[in-house]
Order: sequence, then structure tokens, then C-alpha cells
Amino acid sequence: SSIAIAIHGGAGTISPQSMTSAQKLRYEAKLKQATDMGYNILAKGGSSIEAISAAVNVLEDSPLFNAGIGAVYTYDGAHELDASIMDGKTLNAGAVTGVKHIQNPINLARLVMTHSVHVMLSGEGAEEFALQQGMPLVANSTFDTERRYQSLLKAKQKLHDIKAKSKSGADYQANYVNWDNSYKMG
Amino acid sequence: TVGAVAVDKQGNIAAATSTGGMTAKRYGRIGDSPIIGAGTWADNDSCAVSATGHGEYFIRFNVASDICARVKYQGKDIQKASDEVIFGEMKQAGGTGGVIVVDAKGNVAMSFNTQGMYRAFRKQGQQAQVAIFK
Repeated sequence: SSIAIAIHGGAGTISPQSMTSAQKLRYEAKLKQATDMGYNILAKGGSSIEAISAAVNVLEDSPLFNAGIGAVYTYDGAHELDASIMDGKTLNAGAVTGVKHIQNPINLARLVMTHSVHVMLSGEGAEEFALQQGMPLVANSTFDTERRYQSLLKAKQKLHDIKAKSKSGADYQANYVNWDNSYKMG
Repeated sequence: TVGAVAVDKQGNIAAATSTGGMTAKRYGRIGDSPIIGAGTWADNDSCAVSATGHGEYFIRFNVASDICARVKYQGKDIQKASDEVIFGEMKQAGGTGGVIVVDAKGNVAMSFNTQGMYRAFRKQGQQAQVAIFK
């Protein structure tokens, strides 16, 4: 069969005007690195599962993307990570949600798929399973980046502004819902 | 959010998605990335999909699985099936984002209704192609 790999690093409000040439080059280099990493595994006869895991690891380890290091902040100033993986041959699948101390969540999702009888594990339970499988936990601060912190402050300031301009509780609720609907970009 | 889809020499396909969620999220909010069928799906008989974007919409429209169902049951190619879902009901409802897709023959499709999507692909015997904007 003909091998192929495709990757993404997120979509949304990015625009040519909001990115310098140097930034664009950094993104393109990392995307190419992740693609080539997966492709080389496929070219050597590796499985599609191995290839996509390795490619996603490259992106998780980069501060440029919203996954692993570089993940955005929750309202409380922490990071909660989610991941999933699926094997098209067997339809086996694994997923983890809301993990806070897993360096590469896709690796844990893969372990859920291959080493548990479940499909999805969440939060502390998922991390307990990681420990059982010999996967070390890391500090939540591992995922900190200044850029994402500034985004959190900006989002909170927006919330504060909505509160300040609202004339009543009902007014605040209506304004908040409007803002929230336009803001909830994953 | 990041993701990858691939087909190997045995013709087996797979999909993976990983994310930090959304800025300032509360209440243990979960988007589509860990939801099998919404943000991630793979079936050798149709295609493998990884999604990124407005998670609540990808969950409600079961995007990844829907694309593969159109391939499997309607015989559509992966680009057409992806465009139908990303630019169809989901966009009309207000959902934004995109997907990357491969099938067991080594075809690659990418579809997104936002200004840009960080993306790249590499087919057999070719160099990687990288793009960000439309």
C-alpha cells in the first residue's frame, strides 16, 4: 500500500497579518519535522499507530501548539490535557481527558487502547493508570508558557470588563453568554 | 490542538488528536479531541480523521465519524466528504475548524472553514508539503 501521513497544529483566528516571517518559519519548520518523523517510521515499515504517535509527540513537545508544552491555561491557572487515538484495522481506541501531569497525553491514550479494557479514562484515574503502567508524572508547571499566560490574563480582563459594564445581574448574564458563545474556540 | 493521521505499508490507517483545550475553560470542560467519533476516528474501510476547532460543534455534529460514514456508505472521496461536513451543516450552525484525513489508498484530504490551519502532509516518494493559511 502507498504510505502517507498528514498532521495539523490547530485552526482558528490565525492570519497572515498577525504573524511575522520569523514566526511563520518556526511553525513551518516544526510542522515539517513532525511530518518527516512520522513518514520515516512508515518508510521503514513501521505501523501507522507508531507514526502518528511520534508525529504528535513532536507537536506536544513544542511550545508553539496548544497541546503538551504550550497548552493553554484553565480559568484556575492550570493546564488540563486531553488526547485520543484510534486504530483503523481493529477499531480499538483509547482516550484520556483532564489529565494534568502527563508529559505526552497521546502516549497515555495509546496505553489505554493497548493495555486496558477501557476506551476513555479521566483525570486522577487516568493518572493512576499511568503510574501503574510505569509512566512518570510531571509537574503541571511543565506546560507553562508566557504567551499562553498572557492569553489567560486577556480572557480574564474581558470577563472583568463585561462585569463592569453590566447594569444588573441579568444584564451580566446576557453579556457573559454572548461573550462566551463567541469565545469558546477549542 | 494537534493531530495526525497515517496509512502504513500494510494499508492500515490510524488517527490521533491531542489538546490543551480552550483558554480559561472551567467546570472540567471537555471538547471533541478525546471524543472518539467527534474529534478522532479511524476505520480501514473508510478513512482516518483528526479534527481541530470549535469542540462543542464537532461533538454535536459527530464530525470525524460522519466524514467516514459518507465515505463508507455513500462512496464519496475523502475530500468531498470532508468539505460537505466542514462547510455544510456544521458551518451553517456556527461551528468553525477543520480536519485532516487519509484513506487506505494513501489519499490525503484537508478541509477547514477558518482563516488558517497549521497543517502538513507527505505522500510516498514525495517531500513534505507545509501550509498555514488558505
